[in-house]
Amino acid sequence: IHTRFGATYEKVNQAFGEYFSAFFGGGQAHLALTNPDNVAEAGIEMEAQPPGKRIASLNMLSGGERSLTAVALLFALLTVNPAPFCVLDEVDAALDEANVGRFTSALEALSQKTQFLVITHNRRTVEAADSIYGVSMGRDGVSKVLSLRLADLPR
Amino acid sequence: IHTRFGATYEKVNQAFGEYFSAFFGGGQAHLALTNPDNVAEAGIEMEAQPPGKRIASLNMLSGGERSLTAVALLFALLTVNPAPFCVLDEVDAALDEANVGRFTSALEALSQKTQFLVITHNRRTVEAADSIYGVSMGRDGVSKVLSLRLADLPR
Amino acid sequence: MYLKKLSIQGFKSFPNRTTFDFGPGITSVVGPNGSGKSNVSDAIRWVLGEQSSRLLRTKKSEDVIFSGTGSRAAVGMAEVIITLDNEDRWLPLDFGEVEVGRRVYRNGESEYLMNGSRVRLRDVVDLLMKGDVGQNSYAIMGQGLVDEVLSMSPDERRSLLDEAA
Amino acid sequence: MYLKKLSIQGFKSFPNRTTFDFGPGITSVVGPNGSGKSNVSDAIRWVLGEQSSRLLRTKKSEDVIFSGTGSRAAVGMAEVIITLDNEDRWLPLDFGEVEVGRRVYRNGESEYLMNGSRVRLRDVVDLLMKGDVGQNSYAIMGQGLVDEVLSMSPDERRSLLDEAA
Ligand SMILES: Nc1ncnc2c1ncn2[C@@H]1O[C@H](COP(=O)(O)OP(=O)(O)OP(=O)(O)O)[C@@H](O)[C@H]1O
Ligand SMILES: Nc1ncnc2c1ncn2[C@@H]1O[C@H](COP(=O)(O)OP(=O)(O)OP(=O)(O)O)[C@@H](O)[C@H]1O
Ligand SMILES: [Mg+2]
Ligand SMILES: [Mg+2]
Repeated sequence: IHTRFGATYEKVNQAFGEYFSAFFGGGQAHLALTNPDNVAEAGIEMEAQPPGKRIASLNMLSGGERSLTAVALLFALLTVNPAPFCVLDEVDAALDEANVGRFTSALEALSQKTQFLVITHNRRTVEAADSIYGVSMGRDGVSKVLSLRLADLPR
Repeated sequence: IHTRFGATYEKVNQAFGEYFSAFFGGGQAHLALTNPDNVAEAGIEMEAQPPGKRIASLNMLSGGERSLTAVALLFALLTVNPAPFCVLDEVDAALDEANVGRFTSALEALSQKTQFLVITHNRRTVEAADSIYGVSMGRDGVSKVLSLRLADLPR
Repeated sequence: MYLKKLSIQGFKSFPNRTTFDFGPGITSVVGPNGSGKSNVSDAIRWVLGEQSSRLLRTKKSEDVIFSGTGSRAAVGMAEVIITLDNEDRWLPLDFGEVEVGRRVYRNGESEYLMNGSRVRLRDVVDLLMKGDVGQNSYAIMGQGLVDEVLSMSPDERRSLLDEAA
Repeated sequence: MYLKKLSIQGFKSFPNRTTFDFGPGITSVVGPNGSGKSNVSDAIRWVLGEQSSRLLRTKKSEDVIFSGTGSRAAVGMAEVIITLDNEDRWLPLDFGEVEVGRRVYRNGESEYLMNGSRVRLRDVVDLLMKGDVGQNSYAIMGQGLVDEVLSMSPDERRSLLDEAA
């Protein structure tokens, strides 16, 4: 696959597998071309196998496993082709404590190259941030914004 | 609306409005028949107005507001026609701290008549339970189950 | 009436017979991502007669059978049995307990059981409907589906209310 | 390059001009349900040229304009302006800062701005594409949409990868 797309595809596939096994503590995930003979037109399949399991199709994954697999692909794309900034709106909603930890440490590493705006209700995710904005809604239905420090947040 | 459906509809509509304004601290919500002249065939519309806001359609509600509105309708149905048991799978995922509190106090009141099985990652929701089951997955991909007490859970 | 006991064997991530004993109040189920919590809710939905692959997260009916893992072979049958406390005679049967069971084999064949003897799906659904324990009712809220009622068409919402009538 | 400043006025729940100053690292946005956090993410998506009503949670293009509340009248225009730090000349323009703006009026008419002067949508999209800041790229993940990539068709996934190439 000697095209520009081909080179990107190989790198993203590699990084996707690495993020996946870092998040799941093993297992493997990869992309596949629907038609390897015609790279220019082929679509992209996705496969994911958490460690110790035998997943027949992506719809057997749990809610949290699906979020984590999707984030692994997103972070792979950002690694191969860093976008200047990235907005994440409650991508951690389905994750348990341990997976939020894995998500935030990967986020911190990526934030060297990409700026992140992370909307969350999760205190652990907020703790990984360099700065915090609080949004509140008055009885008048108008949003107000305030720059916060971690100490300002409810326990 | 003198039919059995009609009587239920009126009661559910009433209870829906009450749960909604208890959850949102005001505002109002109600159901509407698509064709009041033909009750037997009519569909059901839903309207919700959080306090101080003017919502043109349900898709203007936020993620958490949508969950809370849906739970208000579910609890209204359970109030009018208590099902013997009810299973809730992470219905609190999008809710903030304060709304989780409102959800669990309504749950506790309803649990006098209906048994609940509540799957959650939210410690506050677990604290409202009478008993707790922990599910874990071994490296062999097999689920194991353990009866727990609140003190067993990670902080 | 309440759900007194749930026994799962060979269903999804539960190859070993696993039982839950429930009390009448609120029972919470916790655990890490992918541990099998939603599979428990699927088991309850399934034993009550659920046929929808979308709601069961499967493609074929035998996908609910434990399909094996790295270190454990697949099994040939899934079985879920619920024991309902019927002291209050909520269900019109003269038993203090009612057991409802469902099995499926690799060849796709299903069996339904009531108090140990084979019945048809119709018998299970008819009985449960009398007690408002239908499998497609509002009483089982799947993961990520809580706000589905807001995106339903007016006619779909109507069928929710019809059940409550 | 990074997003240095965001100014929102008349867009969704922000009738008053509201500005955010961002640093290059991780900024977290917190707040109660319904307070306006996702509206901030919608504002960024919108100013970058987003046209999809599904992703903007609207029906018509003017639905993004503050529609009034119990105690506050509706306004006639929505405006969002982002200031991008371009010290590293990531965007092929000889400015240390690049301002991109978008306005929409009640009559549905849209305006796009770059460093204060009116341009066409095409100009904005072309410029941003050069810096991999497209509005339909993977870089903005909406609420509840994180696992959408798992349910996409292979061709849809392909277009995600094409953007990264
Ligand atoms: N037929 C099957 N055979 C074996 N394992 C299965 C089968 N069906 C599903 N599983 C396993 O069940 C797991 C998903 O379980 P489940 O959806 O119950 O997780 P969960 O505890 O709800 O997690 P979350 O908190 O992320 O929602 C998958 O990882 C999958 O491996
Ligand atoms: N055009 C508009 N005019 C006025 N208010 C609007 C408009 N569009 C949306 N809103 C308001 O914005 C609110 C939703 O905001 P948003 O979706 O950003 O909440 P959120 O902070 O993300 O909450 P959650 O934590 O529940 O996801 C709605 O309650 C609605 O009233
Ligand atoms: Mg689950
Ligand atoms: Mg939101």
